[in-house]
Amino acid sequence: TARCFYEEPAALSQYPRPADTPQWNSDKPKLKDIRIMGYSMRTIDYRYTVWVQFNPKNFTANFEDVHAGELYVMETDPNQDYNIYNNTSHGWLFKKVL
Amino acid sequence: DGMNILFIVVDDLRPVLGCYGDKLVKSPNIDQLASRSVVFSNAYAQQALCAPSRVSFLTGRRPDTTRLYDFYSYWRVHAGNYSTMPQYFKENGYVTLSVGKVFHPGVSSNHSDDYPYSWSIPPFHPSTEKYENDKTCRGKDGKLYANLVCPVDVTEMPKGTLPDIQSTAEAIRLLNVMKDKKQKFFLAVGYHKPHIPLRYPQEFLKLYPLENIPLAPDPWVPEKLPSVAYNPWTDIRRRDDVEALNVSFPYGPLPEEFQRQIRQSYYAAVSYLDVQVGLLLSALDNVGLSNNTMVVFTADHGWSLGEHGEWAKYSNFDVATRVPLMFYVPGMTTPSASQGMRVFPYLDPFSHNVNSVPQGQSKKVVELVSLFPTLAELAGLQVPPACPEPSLHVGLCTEGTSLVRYFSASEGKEGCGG
Repeated sequence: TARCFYEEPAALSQYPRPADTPQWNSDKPKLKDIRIMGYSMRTIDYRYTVWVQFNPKNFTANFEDVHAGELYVMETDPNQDYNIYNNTSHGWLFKKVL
Repeated sequence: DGMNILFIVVDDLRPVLGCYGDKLVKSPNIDQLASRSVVFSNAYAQQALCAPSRVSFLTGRRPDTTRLYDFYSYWRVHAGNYSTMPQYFKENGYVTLSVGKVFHPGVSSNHSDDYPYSWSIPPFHPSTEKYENDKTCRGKDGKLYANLVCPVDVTEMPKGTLPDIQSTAEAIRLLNVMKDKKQKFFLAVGYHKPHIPLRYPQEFLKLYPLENIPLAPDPWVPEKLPSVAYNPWTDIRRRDDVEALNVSFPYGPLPEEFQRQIRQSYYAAVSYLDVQVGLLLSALDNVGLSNNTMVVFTADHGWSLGEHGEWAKYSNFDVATRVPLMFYVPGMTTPSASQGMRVFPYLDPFSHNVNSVPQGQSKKVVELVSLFPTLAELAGLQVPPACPEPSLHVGLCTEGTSLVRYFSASEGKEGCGG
């Protein structure tokens, strides 16, 4: 449940992207070229990531503008191969939480 | 009166270590350190990229506060004049020393590894560091290339050595100097391998016959992976041997045989690193400092070894962000050894077969941004306060939390029905 999720310690990580599709500077975009930031929150049970619009001029992330999402349930998918963000209520729940 | 600190950070090391349960790797010396340490099995970097991760854990601030997501800004100029962990120790009476790659070199650490703020003397960089990306790999045709897969005859290398071998020698020299000075020290040693190029003494290949090297369990690009989440591993595509494979962009894949060779060389580079760590820790015994020096062992981030059709780091996948993290604290994680007894006898990966079990393990999900408050507490220094939101204007605070409370906490899911 969301309560359990919140009481578990979580690790946050992030990664920038210049665009929604892979291109030659996707791995290491310069600050001025960043348009999207992927924010990940992980616990023992989940890794939840939202890729949101990012403005490099004022360093703001717009969580209203979600480009894509990822959700992996570690118990059944430890290698994070099966993204269930779009196809279950879990995805809907985490969108609501954020 | 506070212990010394030996802070070992490894470039691009994912937890492919015996003490993390990897059955293939030969890492006896790091496993031995783990057997005397508390080991965190779920530790994560805040960004899977060298400079942003290192500036984050060295300042105790997240990338959104350091505002470093690439390599091209210095936090003190671009974001805020944040104190760093070594600077804090220096201001509390420690001699602080940097060997090898601790800060990422260049703009992001002011072309000086943040000296003199963070370090008491100019940081040491091995003289052979500058050859790291030169054409030093001998190809099948006998010519020299700048390959990704690069087992070498060390005697043929520029100056007949490799950067991490030089770093170990310098770190041991500094331990001898500090032993005589009887002054508390914070010695940070940054090892370059297994960061690419996978350039290591060729004899380590014998530990990993190619027929024993499996592909990644999931070498395909996942069906529902958003395209924005995929990293096209452009850095390794530019190495001579990979370029010659003419692999399609962005999804490849690499030929399976070559995937095995990359994985083989990554493991070989880990064992080569294990030897360097073993020599360094054995030297700690030799100078009689094992009983009053804490050792921290970690990495700046992980590395994809073909999982999800990806290589390198540059993503939010666990294989790219999960890192080894262990703390040896004499008298806390192990009983203090009697005078003269060796705590870290050197173990040869070519002959040592016993995998030692970590002394203590924590499954808690923790972050590298917590290193600063954890080491401050372990050293008996005032723990920096938690940062307010936002904290761009605050010089000394931390966005992590001290992990010392987990050192002896009973495991299990507190707060969620135990």
